[in-house]
This record gives sequence, structure tokens and C-alpha cells, in this order.
Amino acid sequence: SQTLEDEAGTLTSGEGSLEAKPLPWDQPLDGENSSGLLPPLLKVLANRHLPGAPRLQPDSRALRYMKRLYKAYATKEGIPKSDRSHLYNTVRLFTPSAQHQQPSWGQVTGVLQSMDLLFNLDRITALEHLLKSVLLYSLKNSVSFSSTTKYMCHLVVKEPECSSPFCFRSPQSFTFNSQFEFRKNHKWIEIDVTTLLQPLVASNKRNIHIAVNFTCLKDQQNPVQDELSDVAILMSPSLLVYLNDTSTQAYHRWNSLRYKRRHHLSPDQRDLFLFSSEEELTWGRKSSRHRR
Amino acid sequence: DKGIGEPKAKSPQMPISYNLSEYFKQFLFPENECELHDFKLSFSQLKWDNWIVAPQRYNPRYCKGDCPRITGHRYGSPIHTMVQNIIYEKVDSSIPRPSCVPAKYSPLSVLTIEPDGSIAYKEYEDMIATKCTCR
Repeated sequence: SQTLEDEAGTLTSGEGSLEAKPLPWDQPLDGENSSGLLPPLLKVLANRHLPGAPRLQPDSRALRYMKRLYKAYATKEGIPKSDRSHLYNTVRLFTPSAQHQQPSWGQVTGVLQSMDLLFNLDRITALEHLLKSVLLYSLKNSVSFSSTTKYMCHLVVKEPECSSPFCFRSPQSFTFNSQFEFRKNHKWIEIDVTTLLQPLVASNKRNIHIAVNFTCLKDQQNPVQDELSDVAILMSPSLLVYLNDTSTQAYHRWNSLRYKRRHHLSPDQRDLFLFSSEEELTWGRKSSRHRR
Repeated sequence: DKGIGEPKAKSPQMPISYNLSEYFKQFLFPENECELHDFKLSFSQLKWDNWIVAPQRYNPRYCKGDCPRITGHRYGSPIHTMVQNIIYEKVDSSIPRPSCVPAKYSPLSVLTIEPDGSIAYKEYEDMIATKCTCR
């Protein structure tokens, strides 16, 4: 992870320029008036900014993380690496649009953070299907533990109950528990919250309000109160969502795997493969007939 | 055969065999034939570098060159290509000769900054030409 971080540094060097330049969705695509000549995909990519909407810049730590992810997923030329087994072709990182923080210290357990977070997931399109979601904590640079230090931490995430009489949401809230270890040189902590988010995204909910309680158990053998107070300055978490974009423009690894499989088979095996494909088709036809 | 093995001083002109081999070379290794070319560009040239964060450079590649009169299995062209060539040569020269176009592509991973400030990693199909054909 350290090496990846270093490599990402070369990508990060240009970050300053992000601040100064106007964003391209405010400009003609090529500086001329010929955007009609560009293929639809590029138009989709470029014309996504609503006029009058404020320009928002991403958090630099979040950007660094995504650059690291990019390096892990794609070659230097930008081609998706073929040795990946997962099926997602889209990863989105959202930073909370609103947050309310209540840091406090428990006498026994050492409660570190309690936060109310609001994530707006409007960018997720109807054709993007959620496969995995992760809460991503970044630690402050100044944090340095001794190599022996370990912390058992506990995270509770829940969707706060709605108190307003005009709230039509289901009264029960989701609660999610996770335990993990803090170690030396950790810069990021990733906590899988798929089970929490899946039903919300599936029900087309785009404003996610969650309450996060982050607790670390005190290690009785080490006087770690000071170190923990450093750790306490955890940044508010980002939300990472791993999606399968089913649109035609998106790259579908599964299709390519099928293609490769078919072309690496001997003629006999290929027949078998074709047979199984036809079988699938027949089954599809049968089942659609059944549905009708 | 005349020129082969003879000392250079005795043959001031180019041997015939050399000319012949050059003549045949153009069939074996024709120049300017339909093939894949590199075209490296940076997103800053398109003024997209402030929303496409990675990759910084992109080589979409392109296909350029002449399509041979008889496109064999090398290009994987359909019979239609040959028919169109014959039409051009024998029947109506206003019908274009087959074109050199991409036959296969590879995807490209892109890291973008969205208008709301979120960051997206996306993989787009058919962004880099990897093979050319005549169609």
C-alpha cells in the first residue's frame, strides 16, 4: 500500500491545477462549436453540468485514494487489468454533504467519534447496480503508532429514526456492527457496509442519512491515551460504492471473459460451449414463454 | 542472376536481381497498407484534464492505409469487401474503395471528477483501437 501511495504521488502532483481551471462542462467540448461531431459517449461524459450549479471540488485525500485505486485496477496505459475477478466496472466515492460531529471520551471504552452523515448518491444512475459499499476512513498524517500498538475498534452505523410527523419512512432503523484492528502505518480504514446500504440503494433512495459511532477499546497494557487522541482526529468517512454499470458504453468484463473462453477452446469444446449457450437461449425462450 | 557474386567495381549499375527483389518486396511488404497507428494525446490537449484525472495520456490509436485489391484472410474482410473493390474498378468508380477501419477495440479506465465533487472510476468499452480491417 505504501508503494502504491508513492506511485500515486506522481499522479497527485497535478492536483493544484484542479483549483484554477474552469470545469469543462462549462465550455464547448473542443473550444470550437463542433460538439455535434463528437460521439455520443463523449457528449454524455462532457455535458453533465447543470447550468448555475456550484462547482464542487473533491477532497484531496479522497482523490489520492481514488488514484491509488486506479493504479491498482488499470495499467499505465489505462487499460483495465485482466487479472481481476470481480465484476464491477464503476467505483464511485462520495464525501458527506453534511455532517455533525460529536467527539467525546468514555471513561472505560474511549468513545472516539459520533457523527451524523448525509450522503447524496444522485450520481448513481438507474443502470448502475450496487455490488458493494464501503465506509472509508482516512487517518491524519500525523498519526504514528509504535509497532506493537493494536486497537480493537468497533463501529456502529445506523439509519437514524425519523422524528418528524411528515416522515413516511419505515420506523425501524438499520444497525450495523463491525470490529477491526488498528495497526501501524494504516492510512485508510475500509469498512464494508453493503448490508446496510443495499436495501436503501435498491429502493432508489438517493439521500442516505447515517449515524456513525466509532469506538476503540483501550489497551490496558499500554498508556495509549495520547496516541488515541491523535487517532481521534479521524476525518469524516467517505462512502465508496462498487457498481456494475449495465449501460452499453460501459465495459462488461463478463462478455470479454466469455469471448476469451470461447476462443481458447478446442473445436470440440467450442461446440460444447455453443451448445451450452444455445441451451441457455432455449432456456431463456422457455422461461419467457412461461412468463407470458 | 548476373549481378550476384560479382565484384562491385565490375558492375557500376544496380544488378537486375536487386531490382527484381525490390519489385517483389512491394507485394510481400507493401508500404502504406492499412494498419494500426499510434496517436498519443493528453487530456489537457482536449482541455479535459481538469475533470479526467487519469490517465493523463491516452493513445486511442487509429487505422490508416490502403486496402489491397484482394483482401485475404489477413484482414478478415467479408466477401462484400472484395465485391465492392471490383465494383469500384470495373463498374462504377463513384462507389468508394473499401475503407481501412478498426476491427477490434479495448476498453479504457477513466478517473473523473463529477459535477457534484464526487469521484468516479469508470471502465468504458471500445476506447482504443487494437486491430484494423478493410470494410
